Amino acid sequence: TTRSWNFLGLSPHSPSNILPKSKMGDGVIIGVLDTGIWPESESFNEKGLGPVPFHWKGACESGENFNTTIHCNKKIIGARWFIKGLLAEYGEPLDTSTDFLSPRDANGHGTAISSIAAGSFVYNISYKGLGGGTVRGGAPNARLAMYKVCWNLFNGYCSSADILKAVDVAIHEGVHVLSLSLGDSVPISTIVDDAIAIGSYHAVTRDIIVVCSAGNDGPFAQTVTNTAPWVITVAASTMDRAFPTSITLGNNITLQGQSLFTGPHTGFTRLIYPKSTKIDSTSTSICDSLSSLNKTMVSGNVVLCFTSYSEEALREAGCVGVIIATNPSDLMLPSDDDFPNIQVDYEVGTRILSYIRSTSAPLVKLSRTKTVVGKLISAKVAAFSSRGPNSATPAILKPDVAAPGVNILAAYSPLRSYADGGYAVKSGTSLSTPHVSGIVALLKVMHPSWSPAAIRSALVTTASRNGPSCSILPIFAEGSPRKLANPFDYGGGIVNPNKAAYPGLVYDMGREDYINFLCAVGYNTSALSQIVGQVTACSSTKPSVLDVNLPSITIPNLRDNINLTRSVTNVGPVDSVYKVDIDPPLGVNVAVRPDTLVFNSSVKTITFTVAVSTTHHVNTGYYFGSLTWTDGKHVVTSALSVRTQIADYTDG
Amino acid sequence: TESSNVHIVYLGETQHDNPELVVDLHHELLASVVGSKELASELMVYSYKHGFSGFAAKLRESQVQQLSELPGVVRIIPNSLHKLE
Repeated sequence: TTRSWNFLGLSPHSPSNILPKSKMGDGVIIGVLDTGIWPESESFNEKGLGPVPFHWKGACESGENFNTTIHCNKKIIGARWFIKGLLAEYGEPLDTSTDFLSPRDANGHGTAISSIAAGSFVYNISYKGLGGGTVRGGAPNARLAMYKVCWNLFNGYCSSADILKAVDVAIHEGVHVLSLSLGDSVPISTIVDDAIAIGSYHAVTRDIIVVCSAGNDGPFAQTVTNTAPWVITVAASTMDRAFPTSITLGNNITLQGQSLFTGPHTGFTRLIYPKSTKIDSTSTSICDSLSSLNKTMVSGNVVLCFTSYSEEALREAGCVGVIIATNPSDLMLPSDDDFPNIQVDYEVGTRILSYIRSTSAPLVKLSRTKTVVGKLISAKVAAFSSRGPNSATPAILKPDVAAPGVNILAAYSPLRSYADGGYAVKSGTSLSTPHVSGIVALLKVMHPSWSPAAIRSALVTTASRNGPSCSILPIFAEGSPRKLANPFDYGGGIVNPNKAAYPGLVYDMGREDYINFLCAVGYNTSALSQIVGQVTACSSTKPSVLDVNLPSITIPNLRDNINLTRSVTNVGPVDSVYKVDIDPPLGVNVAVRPDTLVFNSSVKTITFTVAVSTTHHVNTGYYFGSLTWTDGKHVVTSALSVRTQIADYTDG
Repeated sequence: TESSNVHIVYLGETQHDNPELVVDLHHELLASVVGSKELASELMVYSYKHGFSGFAAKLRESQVQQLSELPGVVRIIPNSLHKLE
């Protein structure tokens, strides 16, 4: 976070952004469902915070190495732990020696998430000199309630029974925002079988905003998780910061890789491309296993590996560093000071290999990683970030938005060897999610009456699809190959908090919209009445998922002409006139009626119709466009994603 | 011989403002299938009683089937693991 908030336009030094107007989230309570919290971290100091919000009904629970009176304060106002579901399923005694039976975080994940969403200002933090600056949360004055539902058993898992209990308690205790950096495995559950979807439905109908991670199964399509239309699903992007690491070859050519190598440079060292000593059909790379490596050859040298490597095997074989040529992953592991691991792409890897083969004694020098920030570095969607379309309900666009989630420096459990003074660099949609949770807290202060759907709409319709401000260049999505990003990569785009605070129009939703959605996905009257808590019937004409009032339009199977509806509510100046601007997907006709929306003191919400037809005569993949309303000042953009399906089969 | 696993029995919106009444309802519902309130208490893992109504309990497949046929039960879903992202 030493850079991410500046990247998002929320630098505390700029008076024009929403930080002052939102009182930095003061009064808002963010509930985090995660691995617990390390309360001694400076990120959770209570300096400058006023009394705990009066409506708060929560509490801290003492437990192993966690004392309520010592460890909770005006920042951490709630801390509970839930493990009964995990224990009941996997039996007692479970080996709990790797965690604390309390809200204390042994894993570090929950501490990071909490500090990104609502951590206090902590100055002069870096990771061993890299990425230095001020660490803080998006809403530094917001309060935190930790619900520990994930445990450092099996390397960090959480049972849905425990998650649901935490959501139930959090609703009761009075959180405003729930932040869940957790995901399902692919194939994902449908909404009716998804505990997070069920719990979050009841939270959202009580005006609690639920923010969830999209998952780390990208760049493959249909991998996005947490797809309920009432939650905000967050993809991960990079930001305007890079960690280049110089690789100087013996012929004095210097190439650049990426790393978090903080040790001294290696000096010129022998560079080896190892050959396997035997055929191993199970290995993807020679560098994967010690048995594949010729120890005599690689000992004392830097090795070049392709595709993958095992640091343990290389260290045991006596290597002093590794250059790994691989597909872009955006996942960099911190290097130990004495063992640099530098990532390069295949192009650079091939150049290095060519050098090795061109000389009898190849040499290389690996230099300490540098931190580079600024407009020369453009953000892109991270390779690992899970992609749409939504495999559970394709007409519901997921993810909703993207936020920084690559190489985020945040508070961590000091028990982790890679944490430097209680701070570590991590990547994942887990890290992008609390960025949005923090922003949501700011918006909640500025617009306390906005519904969760209105806040989501504001985030989605104002998100950036171009590079840094002033740039008209579209954002790329990392993958194989790198490509222009589309709504399945980043939803509306990379979140833009300063614009989201003044969206002009919002696509609002309430209980009735959710009921229509539940009818559309097949709930019957009896089940629906139970869910809603009163006798409720679906209309005789089955509602269409296409009409769910989302700030996006996704049509997964366009054959005949389709008319769908949306409603927009004016949250800008009372007397406003908006005109439509349509950028249709290739080969798709889109017409909007009316094409002008006139708002005044008596007209706050207007419904419009979107007529969509295709000119394609064959099944196609998705084509993308946009539908934008503008009054000359506000620009309210919805993504259009349309797949033509003429023949009655799916071809992906 | 039938093994039991944790299941989440989802009952929708809470029907009472008093959480204790909601908990009693959960025990009664489970007891109606497992045979006694004592056994229901033993099998109960959680009562969800504030934001929505439901419970998590260790159940055999036959009990899941019986419960799913009772009025008021919206859905029964098996407990599953979620991962950190």
